[in-house]
Amino acid sequence: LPESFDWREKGAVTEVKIQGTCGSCWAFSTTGTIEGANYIATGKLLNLSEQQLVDCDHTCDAKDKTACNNGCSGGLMTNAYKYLIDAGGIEEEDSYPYTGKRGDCKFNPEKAAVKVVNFTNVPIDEKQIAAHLVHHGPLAVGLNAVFMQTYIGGVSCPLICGKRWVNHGVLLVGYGSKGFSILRLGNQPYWIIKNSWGQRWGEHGYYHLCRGRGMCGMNTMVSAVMTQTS
Amino acid sequence: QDPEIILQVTDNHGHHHLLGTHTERHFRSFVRDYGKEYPTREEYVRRLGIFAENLVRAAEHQALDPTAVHGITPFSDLSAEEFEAMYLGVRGGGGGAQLANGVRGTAEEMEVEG
Repeated sequence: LPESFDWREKGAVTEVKIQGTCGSCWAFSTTGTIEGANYIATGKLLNLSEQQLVDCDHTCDAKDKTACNNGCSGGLMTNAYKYLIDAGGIEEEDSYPYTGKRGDCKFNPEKAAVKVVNFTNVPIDEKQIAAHLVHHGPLAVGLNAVFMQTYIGGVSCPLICGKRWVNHGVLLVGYGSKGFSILRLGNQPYWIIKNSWGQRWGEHGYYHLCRGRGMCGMNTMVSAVMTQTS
Repeated sequence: QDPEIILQVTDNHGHHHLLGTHTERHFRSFVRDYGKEYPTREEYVRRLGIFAENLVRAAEHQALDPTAVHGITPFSDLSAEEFEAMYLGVRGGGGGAQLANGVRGTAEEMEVEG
């Protein structure tokens, strides 16, 4: 594994998006990992539609029937992959733009830009997560966002952060070996996490979370997709 | 009961003591920087109170998370409950177990040594 790695430098990550006052982080996490997988497969970075997922995806988990995708009220990335496999693909942002509100489903299969053929969870070991990130592209991640409301920058490494209360979907795009610490309490390895709250939040829209401790449950809900190339 | 009488059931009045304080000056900067608009004076005062609480919360987070910087963000006028309802959206993540939705378990482990 390289000491540090960043898919942004390789052109696999779209610009930071804004979900607005809508609990659709799961949709942004989903599109992020598909955008990355498609880039690795085709060399083209496409900006994909979250609104399609918000409007059209009502999939529930196969085991937990109460864990259903429900537009701005929340969802799960693994449900969204299942929906996209069944629906026949996902449109681009331009053809199905984001509004931040749930509306009628307007998905047109003929406009699908990327098709999802499979997905998987990634082992909770953070070295494994790093290996899958490097080999398969940006990964969808769920974490406990309790410290993110007040986060401005630096490497977040809280002394206490619940690992079992995962409530926010984000995108893992890379990692670094020595994170900048404004209080100079020591450099530490960190994950580079793309968020969907705009560039005015955090490190230009990104969250730096310390690596190797399962911090805030970031290792418990990690997934990757495989896309179809024509 | 007289339907014309509307009773105040929230604690907005408790935040009036913040008006004219250093905290309100911070809040005004926040409102200007992030283009916030509140429809009524009461709502302004209510948001000011939440903002003050979030300053305390940011200080607590800073103490618990010293290698990061915590402070005023675009969400500083939202309570923790409002923030969770408006900006978070993963459901069913409380168990810590990975939901697979039909796929077979977890990806194979890769060689990571060396």
